[in-house]
Amino acid sequence: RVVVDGMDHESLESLEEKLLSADFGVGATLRLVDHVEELTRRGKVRDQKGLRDGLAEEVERLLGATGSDELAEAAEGPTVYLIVGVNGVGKTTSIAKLAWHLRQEGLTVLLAAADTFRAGATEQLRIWADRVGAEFVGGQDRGDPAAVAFDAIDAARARGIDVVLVDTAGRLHTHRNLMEELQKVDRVIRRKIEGGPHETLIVLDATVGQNAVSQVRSFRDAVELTGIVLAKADSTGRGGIVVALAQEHGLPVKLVGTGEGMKDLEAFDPRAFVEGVFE
Amino acid sequence: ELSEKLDAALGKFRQRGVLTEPMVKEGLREIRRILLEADVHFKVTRDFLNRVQEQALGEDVLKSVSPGQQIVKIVHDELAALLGEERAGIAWASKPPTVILVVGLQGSGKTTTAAKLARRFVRDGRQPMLAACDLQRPAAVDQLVTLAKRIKVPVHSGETGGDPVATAQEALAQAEEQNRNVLIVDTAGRLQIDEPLMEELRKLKSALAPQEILLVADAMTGQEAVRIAQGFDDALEITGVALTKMDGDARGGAALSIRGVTGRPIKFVGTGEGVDDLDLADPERLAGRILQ
Ligand SMILES: Nc1nc2c(ncn2[C@@H]2O[C@H](COP(=O)(O)OP(=O)(O)OP(=O)(O)O)[C@@H](O)[C@H]2O)c(=O)[nH]1
Ligand SMILES: Nc1nc2c(ncn2[C@@H]2O[C@H](COP(=O)(O)OP(=O)(O)OP(=O)(O)O)[C@@H](O)[C@H]2O)c(=O)[nH]1
Ligand SMILES: [Mg+2]
Ligand SMILES: [Mg+2]
Repeated sequence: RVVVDGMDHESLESLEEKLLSADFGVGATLRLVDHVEELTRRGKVRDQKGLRDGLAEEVERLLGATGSDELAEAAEGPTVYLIVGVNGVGKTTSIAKLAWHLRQEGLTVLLAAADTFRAGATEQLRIWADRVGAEFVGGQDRGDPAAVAFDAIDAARARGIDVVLVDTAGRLHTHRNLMEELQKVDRVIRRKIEGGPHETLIVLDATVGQNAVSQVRSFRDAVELTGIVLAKADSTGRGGIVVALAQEHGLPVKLVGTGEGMKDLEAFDPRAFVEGVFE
Repeated sequence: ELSEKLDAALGKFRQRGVLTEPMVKEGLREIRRILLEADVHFKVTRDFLNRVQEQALGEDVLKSVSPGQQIVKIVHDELAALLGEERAGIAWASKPPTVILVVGLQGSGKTTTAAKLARRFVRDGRQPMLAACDLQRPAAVDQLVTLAKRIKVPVHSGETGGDPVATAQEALAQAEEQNRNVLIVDTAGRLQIDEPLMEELRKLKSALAPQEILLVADAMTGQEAVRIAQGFDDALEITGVALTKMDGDARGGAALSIRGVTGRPIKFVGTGEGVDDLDLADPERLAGRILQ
């Protein structure tokens, strides 16, 4: 092991623990520690501060080497965003927050309650639509989620609405029938709207561990993901797994949920993310 | 498979007889990676492996078993022993109703688990009642009321924006009045670092004097499982854990982290979205899943 000016086995070990405890995952942690060791060997890092800066720089680089972190818009007609993810991560609430932010920009928004399965799901989104000033389209209890997406897009076109946010039921990526159901919703949107869905965002819980890797792989097999919403970033979870996801899938974090209120949504800031890991 | 992997790693230790120190250390390095990949907390992993090392060193390698298999067996048995507990059922009250308080982070599965518990008790011939005390999340009351109707269990609810403690006290009075022998109280999800909301839970505990305080935790939780469990345990003294969404492919290292740091038993495992999808925790299966 390399020992340089206060850079020793203990510094690397404490760095490794920092990354592991922030849920970077074993693979990404080892790659990052190797990277920093290499910088030290080449004389680019001479002390603890240099070590942290070298690491911060590399993490920011990895997070930037992804698809765009902007939200795409339709060239004409309604813009449609499809929101997906496993159970309980924050899909419905994130949609409410995004709707509120779009409303602040003067856009008209329609919320499509395509979770026709879970108790109280449609009512939950209906209440949010009311609170944020968005239109609402729901479906029959246990009805076809794809039909709700279909109806919502028709309604948006008829009423000249700018953005449609499609809420879907939470689903574990290991349940094949549920992933096929999601593919059907996606297919209906693609057929109804040129270029749609303009974003397909997977919501991840900031306290998630390395299972996020399995989630993204499976969801990506089913639909074309364009970005991540990192919800519950106000928790003690750092969501470090997004670095491994950037490396493996080039998937950018586009939005960050920071609370349970409709205003609690921010754009992703890689620098703030890195600072959060080291505080 | 794990013991083959380990045998490959230990290939250079050709001697038969005793598990030597270098052999054990090499094997445990491999196991450490497996545990970390299963989301077990890095400190819990370290403490666990130190104990296993003590146990493994000097052990006689069984004639029929390879050193790799031997180490895996020691690790698996130690893990299952750690996760297990003799009396991990519900602590029934001598004078009904037994009160069960369901707590945890946002979205972990509390409302669904509360309904599953009620359903389980109905099937066991008991008379449960549900209390919808999440008066904050939109349609949370609606969600539990719908589930309660589905399983034909009476539910007492408050109004969104109301006082959860008052609602819980009303529910308790109703349960006693209606001779319900177990009351399951659903609460709003909250962060363990949210002081006012943790204080609200302490108030609920002192108003209800529950026999069980179940922490509902998501099986896919990463390293934070330690801080989350510690936070809820320090505030309330939880009595057990329900690990949800185990029908996915999360390895569930959170189970070891939570058990390791609070000493509380994993009592239940959620295995789906349906009201029947609740199993008693099986330490052998939890251990096997973590080590796969
Ligand atoms: N603290 C915090 N809580 C959040 C955040 N986003 C969502 N939540 C909470 O997490 C819980 C679950 O949120 P939902 O929006 O219902 O999650 P979901 O993915 O739609 O859940 P399902 O539809 O059941 O799969 C709710 O209690 C939300 O208030 C966040 O950024 N911070
Ligand atoms: N697949 C699966 N889904 C589950 C399980 N337990 C709960 N869920 C789902 O997880 C999501 C969240 O469950 P809830 O019961 O609403 O979670 P909660 O803890 O009450 O959420 P808050 O009240 O917002 O904190 C819902 O979609 C449930 O159907 C489980 O064991 N397996
Ligand atoms: Mg939802
Ligand atoms: Mg709930």
